This record gives sequence, structure tokens and C-alpha cells, in this order.
Amino acid sequence: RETYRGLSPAEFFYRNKEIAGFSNPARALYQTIRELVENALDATELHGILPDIKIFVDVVDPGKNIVKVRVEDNGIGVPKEEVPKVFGMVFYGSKYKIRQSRGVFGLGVKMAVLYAQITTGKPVYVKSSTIDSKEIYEFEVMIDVINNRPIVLSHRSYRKDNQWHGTVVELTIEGNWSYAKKRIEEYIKRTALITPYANIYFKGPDIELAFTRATRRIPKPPREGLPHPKGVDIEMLKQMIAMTEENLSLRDFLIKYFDGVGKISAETFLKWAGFNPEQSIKTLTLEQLDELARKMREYSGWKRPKDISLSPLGEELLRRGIEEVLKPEFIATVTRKPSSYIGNPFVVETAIAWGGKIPPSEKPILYRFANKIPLLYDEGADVTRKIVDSIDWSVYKVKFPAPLLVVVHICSTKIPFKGVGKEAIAEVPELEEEIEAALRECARKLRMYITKKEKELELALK
Amino acid sequence: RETYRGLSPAEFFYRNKEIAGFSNPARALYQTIRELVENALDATELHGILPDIKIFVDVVDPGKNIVKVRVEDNGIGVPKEEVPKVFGMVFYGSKYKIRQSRGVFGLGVKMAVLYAQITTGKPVYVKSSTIDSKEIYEFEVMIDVINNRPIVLSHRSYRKDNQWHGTVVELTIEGNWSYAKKRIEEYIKRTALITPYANIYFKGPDIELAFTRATRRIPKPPREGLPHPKGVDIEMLKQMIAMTEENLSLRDFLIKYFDGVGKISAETFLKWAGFNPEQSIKTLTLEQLDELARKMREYSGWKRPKDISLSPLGEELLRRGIEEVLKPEFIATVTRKPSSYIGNPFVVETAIAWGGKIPPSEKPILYRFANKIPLLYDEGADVTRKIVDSIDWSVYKVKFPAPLLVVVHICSTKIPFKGVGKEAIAEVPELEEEIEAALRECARKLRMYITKKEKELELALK
Ligand SMILES: Nc1ncnc2c1ncn2[C@@H]1O[C@H](COP(=O)(O)OP(=O)(O)OP(=O)(O)O)[C@@H](O)[C@H]1O
Ligand SMILES: Nc1ncnc2c1ncn2[C@@H]1O[C@H](COP(=O)(O)OP(=O)(O)OP(=O)(O)O)[C@@H](O)[C@H]1O
Ligand SMILES: [Mg+2]
Ligand SMILES: [Mg+2]
Repeated sequence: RETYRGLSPAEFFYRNKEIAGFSNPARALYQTIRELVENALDATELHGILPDIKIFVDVVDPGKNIVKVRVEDNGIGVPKEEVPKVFGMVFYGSKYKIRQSRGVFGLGVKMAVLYAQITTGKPVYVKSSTIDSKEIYEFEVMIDVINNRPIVLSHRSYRKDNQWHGTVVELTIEGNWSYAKKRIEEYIKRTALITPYANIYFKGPDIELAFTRATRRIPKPPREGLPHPKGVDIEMLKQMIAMTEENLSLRDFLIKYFDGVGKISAETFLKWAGFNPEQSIKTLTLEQLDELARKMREYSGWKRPKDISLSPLGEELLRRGIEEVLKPEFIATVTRKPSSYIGNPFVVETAIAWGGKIPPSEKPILYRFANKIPLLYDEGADVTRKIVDSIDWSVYKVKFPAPLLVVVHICSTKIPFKGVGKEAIAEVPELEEEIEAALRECARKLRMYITKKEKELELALK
Repeated sequence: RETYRGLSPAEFFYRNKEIAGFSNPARALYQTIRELVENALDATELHGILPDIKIFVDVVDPGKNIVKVRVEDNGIGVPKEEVPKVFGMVFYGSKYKIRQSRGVFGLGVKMAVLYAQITTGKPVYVKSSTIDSKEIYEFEVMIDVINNRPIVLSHRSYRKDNQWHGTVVELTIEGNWSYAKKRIEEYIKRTALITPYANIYFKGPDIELAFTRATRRIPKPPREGLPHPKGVDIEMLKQMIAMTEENLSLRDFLIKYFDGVGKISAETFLKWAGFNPEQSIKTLTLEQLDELARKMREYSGWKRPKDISLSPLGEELLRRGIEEVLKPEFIATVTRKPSSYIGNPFVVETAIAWGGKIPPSEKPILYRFANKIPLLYDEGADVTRKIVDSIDWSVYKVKFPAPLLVVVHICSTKIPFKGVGKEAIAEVPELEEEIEAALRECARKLRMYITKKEKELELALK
């Protein structure tokens, strides 16, 4: 009497779009812009290209809240044969790897395409060309929601007679510009703060923002890494063994497929774990796989995860970005050494800015960033806010109200986001320790500055 | 140079299980239990069956935190041919309809099965029989993660020689009982509170809870409803028109497929919207569909959504449940009339309990429920906590610390959950209004009680 059915991923997110941040026309406009901007910045910066990003928002029908959003970048472009799926298939992308990037789910732009399709019936317009392509191509794509497949409404290509490479994405959605304007402006400003090597131009219905790059120095792009033994599980082992054609020995399997495992460490571990290093991986039983995964997680002798897969901003760029956008009286910055949780490497960078254009407030203003994405919502559910509030700032000579702004940037190959809308970060103990340690390092520098200013004031008063 | 790939939904949730609440062994044990219990209660109560639910938690290997979870119910069972997909395919289920139920995503039990597979490599064990089935069947199922398909490891069936119907689900997972125990106990207690017509038996490693039903009265099960015109979008119209074989007129299409639309209201609306009621739906252009969807959402003359698809507890059962579990000195209850947001009907029921076994606290203790599911996490991100904190309780003669407990239960065909882990509810204005109105109604009754007690005290002192 019950009827049973399945849903495609596209249909699931069509029915539950608020879970991805598309809950109302104001929030949806914000989310559409950020999904496109984050894709544009990944397409440039992950490949060592200085980003030139342009964002255009036009209200095409004020009575119906119809808004056109267009984002242009000078990135690596989307290969022609990949355009339909990249824009028209949920859970499809190029960021399913062990490498720091803004995108992680293979869902973002599809949510925006879906939202446009739902609210205006219009396809996404894409124009792109890769660096080595001889042509420029244009597509109009919609999503076949029932089947989670792209529908190409139109496409054309023509010879490229210049060196252009990059992507243009244009969407027409129901969006509430006046309600969303403040947050969008804040998002653009904070993006400029965390990417001081990017040119970012934003043209909205009643506002124009232009951030010229403060430096041509760009962080070293992250490189794809291998999984770390600390993060292994039995399902992962099964899949990896099924995917290897060769019947490797346990030792060679560990060396080849895991981060930072050499011949000596593999053999030391296997002897400790009670395994024969020569055993062929295809002969492992389920019980042995379970035991192997468990022992790999438990072993404390592994090298810490490499950080080649990370790309922190670094203290100098963090300082430049904050100076450009906030012009404070004082800045303290800290970029911590890499740490890790369950085999996922991460770096915490923090800054404290004081005075200048920062308005006084009753508790520290907090700017949160994850993999260079500004997080503006759900602050109350974010681990970083919890830590900032748990610090007794009077120890550092801060009396509220104070012109105190705290910047926290977490880089990782796996940011523990609480939801697919990427707004709040979960409480991971290793992360909490690092955030607090970094903040206190900055706070001590602030205290030295406040002490110095107090002394100068005393001298001036004599 | 970038490599592109897609993920199946199973692989997506394998990689991002923390987004569904499976973030660590303690939380995962809690989530596993609740996913199974919520399925068991849906399988009984949605069909008018008085629930008999048994939950068993055993620590099978304390050193490795391996825990076995078993849930038994007397529900409608799972049809034999549906067992593999229902337990082995993400986004598959029987609750993708317009009808109040605890389950909504077609994901819950699969997350638990996936988590067991990842942490112990063990399949889910299922035993079931539907009411009219002549046999009982047992299955062991795992998920083919890459392809999002079930793998049936074993199955057997045998003749049923009694009237048994229902389901047994057993999973072996890595779970931290000692860390999760307190929350699990609270979850079971609150489940008993909100379902006073259920027998709930819980046996854990060092604890046994038995809640015998306080009444045989059960809320009228919800009936499947039709979509309401206020909630329509162009994608929905396209899909509905594509699925209808007959080339209906616009008027007949509205009458047949939408909630509460009769001949007169359909014609009145279509004339107001500038459409010809006789136009065949298959001849509508994209522009017309867009206009039709827009006008359907805008029109203020629709009947309010029917509430046959809802199943609130009602004031009497809410009172019984609170009395049984909390034994307070005073209870005020309110079940509001149905309301709606974007065409989704909802009912808010609240209760205020005072004194008795309720401990005094600095602000009201809050028990949140959504479709009879207790919500225990992310209170800071929930709209209900925000409203409870925004009320000035001194107006109702409450001085803190006070033994004040607030119960808020929201029933809807679409609960605006913030995430697939179902822990916090988003800020929907229509919902906020109703929650506040209901709480103030209860608070006024509390004030009368407090006033009466003050008078009694005065008389006693004379
Ligand atoms: N502007 C762009 N330039 C180049 N490639 C792009 C661009 N936008 C999207 N892509 C490609 O499309 C893929 C899918 O994008 P989408 O936003 O849906 O997912 P994602 O960025 O991988 O992850 P997330 O869901 O977290 O955003 C990306 O992985 C990338 O390969
Ligand atoms: N104990 C049970 N008795 C009968 N049917 C069940 C039982 N458990 C699960 N099912 C069936 O399996 C389906 C899938 O369950 P699952 O928990 O994955 O999703 P859901 O309950 O529909 O939604 P949600 O993801 O929100 O829990 C259910 O819709 C129901 O049809
Ligand atoms: Mg993206
Ligand atoms: Mg369920």
C-alpha cells in the first residue's frame, strides 16, 4: 500500500534546495553569486593564474524580482566536451581530489542552474575556452531533473583569433537584490581581502566595487596528494584494492598509495600490526582488511601528512589584504605550521586588526574564511565564533567596546563543513586547538602594541 | 589537465558522512539509533498501528568501540522485493509524498548501513514481513558505493505460521556508547513523551528503559495530499504536464492536480491571471508556463491548504505524554489551527510545563520536536530557541531561576530543516509567527496559574 521510488540527485536537491542555501530569493541571489565566484577563483588561482574576475548583477524585471547574474574569469576554462556535465549533472566536477580548493561537492553551480530553471525556466549560458583550445564555444544548458542529465539547448563554436582563455557564466534567476545587497557587498569585500592578488570588479544595480590587486605574488598552488593512513577505512581499502590491477604486496601497496609511507615505515608498521609485508593485497580476507584499517588508524608512527596539497595565504599576503580593505592602525598575523585531523592536513592562519576604519564593538568582529571562501552566515553554529567568545580578551588589555577585528582562515583538503551550503564549520578538536593557539599568538602581539601605546600616551601626558 | 568525474549519491555521502550527522563514533551511534527508531515509528503510526518498538544496544567489543544496534517494530513491514533498495540505495523510499512523516529524504537508514560498512565492513541484517505476506524473509544487504546499488549478500524466507508483521533491523558499527549514552537516553525519553500511545523498550549496555503506552488513542494518520498552487514553480508544472497523458484543459488540470481547487476557483483564477480556461495544457509555451506559475504563487484567492496530510498530536495526547515523563505541577497546552508557508500546511503545538520534577534553570528548558522527531542538537541554530529567548517571560510572572520547560512541536508536509541530519529548523516567517503566538497562549495560562498560587499563598499566610 506504500509506494516506493527513487530520486535522482537532481530531483533530491530540487525538492530540498534550502539545504544547499537556496531558501529564499535574497539568499538564493547571494548563493548564486558566491558559487560562481568561487568556481572562477578556483579556475584561476589553483593553476597559478592571477585572477581577473568580473561580476555583473542586473535587475531585468524589478516587478518580478528577476535578476541576471554574470561572472567572467580568465581561468583555465572548461573543456568543450565537459561543459554539459559540469553545468548540468549534480555530483560532477574536477575537485574530488585530495587538494585544497573552494569547490568540493560537485554541486555548487548546478544548484544555481537548478534554481534558475525553477524560478525563470531559463538555461545557463556558458562561454569558455581552455588555454590550448583553438576555438571558443558557447552553450545553453538545462538539467533533466528526473534523470540528472544535462540538456544542451544550443551550442556553437568559432575559431579563437586571440589568446583568450577563461569562462563566462550567465544565469537569470528570481532574486531579491535590495534584501541581499548588503551581504553580497560584504562577500565581495571579504573575497578581495583574502585574495589580494586578484582583480575583482563588481557591478550591481546601484553599486560598483573595484578591487585592484595589491600584489602580483600568488600563493603556490596546491598539488594533489595521496590519502593518509590515519584517515583510512575498510570501504576505502576495498575500493583501492579493487581498482589496482597488479596484485601488489601489502608493503608495496602502502608505499604506492598512501601519503608519506616509505619502505622502512611500511615494514615497521606491518610488523607492529601483525601482518606479513609480502602478503598480496588481493588475498586479504574481510577480517584482515578490517584489522588492517583499524591498525592503520591506530598506529602513531606515521609521518604527519604532507602539506603540498594545501595553499595557505601566508602572513605577508594576509597582511596586504587586510591593509587594503580595512586600513587598520595595527595588524598581527600568524600562519601556523601544518597540523592534521584523521589524516587530513590543515593550516590555520589568523590575524587581529585594531583601530583605523574598524568600528568599536562590544565583542570582537569576526571574519571567517575556509579555503579562501568568506563565510557570512550561521556564525552562531561555527566553531570559530565559539572559540573567539571563549577567550578572555582582558588578559590582552582589550576593554570593550573596542575596535577589534579577528580574521580566521582555515585551509584543508577536507574542511569539516556542517552543511552543503558551506556556512559553518564543525567542532573538530584538533582544529579548535590550532585556532585558539593562533588567536592567542596574535593577541599577545596586540597586547604588546596596546602596552606600547599606553606608554607613549603616558610620556605625552608628562 | 584537470580530470572530471561524477559521484554516485552513495559515494557522495560516503565522502561527506558528517553532513548527515555521522561525524564521530558517539554522534554516529546516536544517529544510527534515531534513524532506525524514526523508521519504526513511521512504519506503525502512519498506518494506524499502535507502536511496539524495541531497541537493543550491545557493546560487542569494548576495546574497539564496536556496538550492535537492533530495532524491532510491529509495523507494516517492507515488501520482500523492496528490501534491497530500501536498505541499499541512497535516495530511495516511500516518503516522497505530500504527507507528514518523520522520514523525508530516503537517506536515513542508508547512512547507517554505509557507516556500518565503513567502520566494520558488516552488512545490515533485516527481517521483515508485511501484513498480508505469507512468509517471513531475512536479508543481509550492503551498498555498492560506486554505483549506488544494493548488494544482497544472503537472503532466506520461510512460511509465516502466525500473524506477525513488522521489521527487525540490526547493524554493527563503531560507536562510542559511554560518550553517546546521555543523549541517547534523552532521545528515547523525549520520543516516549511525544508518542504516549507507543510502547518503547530500550536495553543498553548499562541501562534499561521501558515506557508503557499511557493511552490507546492514536492520532488520525495523515493522508497523502495534492500540491498547493501557492507552492508551484515552472519545473513542477513542466513535469506534471509531461506526466499527464491526457491533453487536459488548463481548468481541468488545476482542478485535478492541485489542492483545494474547484471549478469556480479555477475559472476565477484563470480569468484573473489572463488565461483561457479551455486552453490545452500541452499547448502552453515556456513564457506562458512561467507566467502561470508566477500568477499561481501570487494569487491570494486560493483556499488555504487542507490539513488532511498532517497528523498533530493534539492537546490531550501532548498533555498525557508530558505528565507521564515529566510529572510537572502544571501543564498548559495549545494546538494551533493549521497555517501554511508557500503552500505547505503546518500546525504548531506547544506546551509549557512548570514545577514537579523539572529542575530550576536560568532560562526556559526547551524540548523541540518536528513531525514527532525529538531534536537534540544545534539548538543555537534553531528558530525555536531564538523565539523562546526573545520572549520577556517576566510579563507572565516568571522569575528566573524557574522550573520552566517549553515544548514546541511543529508538524508539516515540509519541515524546513537546515540540513539532512535533521537537527535545526530554519527561520520561516509564517512559522515564527505561529510559534510565538502558541507560546504566548500557553504563557498566559501559566500566568493565571502563578497568580492563583500567589493568592493561595497570601491567604495561607493570613
Ligand atoms: N568558471 C569555471 N572555470 C573552470 N571550470 C569551472 C568553472 N566553473 C565550474 N567549473 C568546473 O565545473 C565543476 C563543477 O562545478 P561545481 O560548482 O558544481 O562543483 P565544485 O566547484 O567542484 O564543488 P562545489 O559544489 O563545492 O562548488 C568544477 O569542479 C570545475 O571543474
Ligand atoms: N522499520 C521499517 N518498516 C517499514 N519500512 C521501513 C522501515 N525502515 C525503512 N523502511 C522503508 O525504507 C525507506 C527508506 O528508509 P530511509 O530511512 O532511508 O528513508 P526515509 O525514512 O524515507 O527518509 P529519511 O532519510 O528522512 O529517514 C522508508 O521510506 C520506508 O519505506
Ligand atoms: Mg563550485
Ligand atoms: Mg528514515
